[in-house]
Amino acid sequence: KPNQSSLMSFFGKK
Amino acid sequence: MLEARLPAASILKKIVESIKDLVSQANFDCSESGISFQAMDESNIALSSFLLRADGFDPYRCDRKLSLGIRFATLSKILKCAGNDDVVVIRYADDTDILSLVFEAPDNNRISEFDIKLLDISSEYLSIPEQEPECKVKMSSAEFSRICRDLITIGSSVVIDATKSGVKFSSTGDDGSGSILIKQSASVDGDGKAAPQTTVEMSEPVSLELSLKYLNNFTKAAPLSEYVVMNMTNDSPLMLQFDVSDIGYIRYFLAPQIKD
Repeated sequence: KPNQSSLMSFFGKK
Repeated sequence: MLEARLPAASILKKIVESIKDLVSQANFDCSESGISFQAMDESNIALSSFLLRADGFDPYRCDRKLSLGIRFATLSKILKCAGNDDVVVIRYADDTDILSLVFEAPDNNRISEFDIKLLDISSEYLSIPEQEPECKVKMSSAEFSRICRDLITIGSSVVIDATKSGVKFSSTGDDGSGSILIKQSASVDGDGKAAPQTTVEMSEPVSLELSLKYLNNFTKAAPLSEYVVMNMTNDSPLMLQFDVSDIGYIRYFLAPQIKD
């Protein structure tokens, strides 16, 4: 089964 | 201070209904240019955001940047007290912890006023890279809602495959599988009015696997707009946009499911 990724691994904090 | 008069309460009601199950509380950021919002869900999988431009209000006054912390369950309950056609006036006086909402009935014989206690919320903003998506799909929001609703009866995730000919939504579960193909179309209905159509613009075919639970949550914004736009890039979050008439938009970002 694929793993759910987190948005934090794509978007940086401002 | 803030004073913003929105011609129809239905817009605000629909916006709050389409966010309240994803985010429990967040700041409304108000500035001269309008009211915006950005917040992730607790598990950092989905981000919801909206923008309502100042020119969508009449009048709109905001003389300095404000962050107004709102609990959505409270706002949702209060907005249920407004008629769809009521005018809504949103008011905030500087250095208070109260947001006032005034609902004016169309015949002007009923004016209700509610005050909400504001929260002090420290929010974390994400910088979303501005890149051209590899694929951009525009389709009927009602059709998109129906697909998400149908496929969650089969499985917990959907694979969206976009090619030049159309978009295929597939789901597999323990008891079987299903798929729905939406072809690129430009149709005209019986009245000669352009019917909702599906368009696909792409530089690359894209395949993304996404949680149907979240997508079904996002479809609560479908009553706001006839169309949904999906921006997709391989191995990147999906961006869904529902326009809020011509005054703004709601956007959702959803992190993909990735094979090891």
